[in-house]
Amino acid sequence: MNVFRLTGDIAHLLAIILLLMKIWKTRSCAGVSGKSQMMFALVFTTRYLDLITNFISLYNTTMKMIFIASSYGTLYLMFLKFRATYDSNHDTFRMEFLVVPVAGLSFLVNHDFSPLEILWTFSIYLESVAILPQLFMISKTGEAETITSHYLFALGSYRALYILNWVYRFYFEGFFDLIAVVAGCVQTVLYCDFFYLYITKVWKGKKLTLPA
Amino acid sequence: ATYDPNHDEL
Repeated sequence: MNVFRLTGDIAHLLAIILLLMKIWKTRSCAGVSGKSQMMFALVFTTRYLDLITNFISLYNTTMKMIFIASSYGTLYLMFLKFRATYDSNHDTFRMEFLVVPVAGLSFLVNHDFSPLEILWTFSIYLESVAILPQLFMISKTGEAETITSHYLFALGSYRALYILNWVYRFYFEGFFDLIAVVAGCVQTVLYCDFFYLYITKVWKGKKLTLPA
Repeated sequence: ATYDPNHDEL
């Protein structure tokens, strides 16, 4: 555990809490992609199956359980409790275009050809692209609520901080997980355009809107 | 190590 990893995890947790708070307080999930949220639930479910088989630490177990529970909590709010506010007309990204190639790749490129390891790899690859429906939705509507943009900034920062964690671990622990690093870099790059808009607009007190 | 079979990272 190093400071980058810890702040990355906190940013991730903060992102999830921000999203849940936005939906709960506004009683609405308008502007949130249900498809991205479904894929995040799938990511946590397939990655954290080792909760059953392997104990690492109290921190590890607690965070994993929070991530799994909150992802299903978000789905419950979006698809059951506040279903009427779900903006499905703008959430038109085709999930199969991500899930199918990612599933194929996780069978081909993994650390070990075992069920749990393939599922872990699947979750790493899927996480790297799971935000695309959300970004696609923003590009379709041309804007995002400020709280939604804070959520995305925290979520993007998490993987960027993990990259610093991997650099640290490479130099000080000789540790290097190619699959995690490549997928993590792809994931972070996908946010770059959003980061630019967020810093130039939201930090100056404006709403996040896309240039015409 | 090239990977951590325990996957301690979240």
